[in-house]
Amino acid sequence: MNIFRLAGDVSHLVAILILLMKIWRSKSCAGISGRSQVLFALVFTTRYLDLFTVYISAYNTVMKVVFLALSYATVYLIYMRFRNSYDSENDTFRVEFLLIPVIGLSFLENYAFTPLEILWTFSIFLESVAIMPQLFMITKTGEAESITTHYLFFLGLYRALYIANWVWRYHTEGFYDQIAIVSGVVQTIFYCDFFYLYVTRGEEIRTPS
Amino acid sequence: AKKTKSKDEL
Repeated sequence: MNIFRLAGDVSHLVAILILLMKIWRSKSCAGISGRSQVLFALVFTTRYLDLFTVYISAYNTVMKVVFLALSYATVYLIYMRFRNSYDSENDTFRVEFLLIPVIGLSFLENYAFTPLEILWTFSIFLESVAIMPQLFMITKTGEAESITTHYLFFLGLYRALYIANWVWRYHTEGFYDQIAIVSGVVQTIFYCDFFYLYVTRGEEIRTPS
Repeated sequence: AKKTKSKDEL
């Protein structure tokens, strides 16, 4: 554990909490892509199956359980509790275009050809593209509420901090995780355009039409 | 290239 890794995890947690609290307090999930949130729940589910097989640390276990619980709570709020406010007409990104290549890639490139390892790889690849339905929705409607942009900022920052963590670990431990690093860099690149708009235009984002 | 999976990262 180093400062970049800890800051990355905190940033990830903050992002998820911002989104959950926004939906809970406004009793609305307008402007939020339910499809992206389902993909994130799938990411956590397939990655954290090792909760049942190996014990790493109390921190590791607690964080995994928290991320799983919060991601399912978010999906529940969008599709059940506040489904009247769900903007399904603009949440139309075809997720099969993400899932099919990601499933294929996880079978081709993995650390071991076992169910758990393939699912772990699937989750890493899927995480890198899971935000695309949300970004697509913002492009389609041409706007995002400021609180939604804060969510995206912290979510992007999390993987960017993980990159710093990987650089740090490579230099201090000589350790690197090729699949996670490549996917993490790809994931962060998707946020660059958003980061630019966030910084230059301020919180509320309107895409040029 | 050496390939290792990180087990402790989230």
